[in-house]
Amino acid sequence: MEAEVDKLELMFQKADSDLDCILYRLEYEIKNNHPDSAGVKNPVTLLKELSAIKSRYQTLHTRFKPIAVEQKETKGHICVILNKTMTMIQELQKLTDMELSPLTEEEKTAEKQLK
Amino acid sequence: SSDLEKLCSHINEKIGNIKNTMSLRNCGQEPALKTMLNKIGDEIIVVNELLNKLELEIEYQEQTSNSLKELCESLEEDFKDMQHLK
Amino acid sequence: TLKEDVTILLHKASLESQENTDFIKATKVLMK
Repeated sequence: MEAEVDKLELMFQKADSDLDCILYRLEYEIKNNHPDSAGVKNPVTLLKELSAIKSRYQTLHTRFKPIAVEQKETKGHICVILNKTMTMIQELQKLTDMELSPLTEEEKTAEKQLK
Repeated sequence: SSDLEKLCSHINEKIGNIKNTMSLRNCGQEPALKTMLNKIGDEIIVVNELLNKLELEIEYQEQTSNSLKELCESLEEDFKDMQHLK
Repeated sequence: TLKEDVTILLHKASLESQENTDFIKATKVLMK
């Protein structure tokens, strides 16, 4: 059984390297037939660049997703603390019987925006 | 069996690559295909520029995330001070 | 297509940036 498995493994390895060789020779032939001229790249180069930009997009997309989630959480947390702070200010105002200056237009706008 | 599956998809991927490259073999001859290739080349340049912008935007987003966290921490400090005051 | 996907993500990211900038500005106004 062991021998059979080894034999199979060798066959897969040979197939793998044969495929590499075929691809290499194909690319070599295409590059020879269509050398890069001014501004026009050969098809093989374009194919490689296409897969490069696809994987670059995937990487950036993967990097972006958690940032958006994290920002949403932090903004939610900030709103909770701000609300608690505003409530606390009102309580302190009652306790001290202090008269606070009313919110300015800018503060009202900001409060509305955060709501 | 999962290893075997991985092996098969690895081999299939290589065969797919070879098929794609084979289809490019006659690209240079026909003018229509040549034009198409040029267009793809131009599009790749455009998409790369968009990706550069996207990368800058994401870096800016990461900085903004840090600013939001700092803001949150300073708000929490303020709130603790007020609690203490109360 | 890939180009559209990149454009959409770029647009989404820049919208988020604008929203975050406004949010931070409003928060700082109230913190004063």
